[in-house]
Amino acid sequence: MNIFRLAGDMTHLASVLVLLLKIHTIKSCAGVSLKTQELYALVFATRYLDIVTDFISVYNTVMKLIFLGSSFSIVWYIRHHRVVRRSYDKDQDTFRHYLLMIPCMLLALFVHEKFTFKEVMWTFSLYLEAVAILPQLVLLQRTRNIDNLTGQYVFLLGAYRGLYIFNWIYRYFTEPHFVHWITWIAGVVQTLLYADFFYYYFESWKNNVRLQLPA
Amino acid sequence: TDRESTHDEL
Repeated sequence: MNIFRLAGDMTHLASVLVLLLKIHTIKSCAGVSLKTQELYALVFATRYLDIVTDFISVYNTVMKLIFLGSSFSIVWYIRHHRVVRRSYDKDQDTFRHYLLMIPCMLLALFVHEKFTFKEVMWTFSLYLEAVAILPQLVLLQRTRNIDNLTGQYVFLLGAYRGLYIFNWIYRYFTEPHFVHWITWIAGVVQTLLYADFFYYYFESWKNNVRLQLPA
Repeated sequence: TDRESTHDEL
C-alpha cells in the first residue's frame, strides 16, 4: 500500500458516500445516471469475484464490501425507492449502456493476462469501468443544471483513478516485475474521459460560477 | 519469481 493508492481509495470512497448522502438525505437522484450506477455495480461484481477465495487484507475485504454494497444500494434506491425513483429522469438517461458492455466483454476475451474465467471477468471489469462514466457525462451535458453534490461525485470518481496512476508509477519503480499494461492503459483512458469535465469543473470553481458543460 | 499483480488493488 502506498500513499497514492490510499488517497485513491479514500477519494473513491468519498465519491460513493457523497452520492449515497445526496440520494438518502434529499431523497432525490436528479442528474444522476442510473445507467452509470448499474455499470459500476457490474464493475464491482465482476472485479471482486475473489472476495471469498483470496483474502488479501481486512482493509481490502472491507472496502470491497463497501463498494459492492453502496453501488447496489444506489441502483436499488433509484429503481425502487418510492420517493427517489420519481426524481429519476429516464427520458434523459438514454445512453445504451449495453453498447459499452459488449465491446468490453469481447475485448476482455481477446486481451487479458490469463485466459481464466476470473481473470477475463476481472479484465472485463477494468475495461467497463473505463467507460462506465459516459452515460453520466452525457446526462450532465443534457440536463445542464448540475447540482453541487453530483458535480462533486463525478469529480471525486474521476480523481480516484488519476491517483491510481501515480500508485502504478510508484509500484513500477519500487516492485520488480510490476508491469501491467492492460491496467495502466485502461486507467489512463478512464482518467482522460474526465479531462473536459475536470476543465469545466475547475473553471466553475475558479470563477465561482455554477458548473455548466457545453452542449 | 512471483509476478506482482494489481489484483491486490481495489
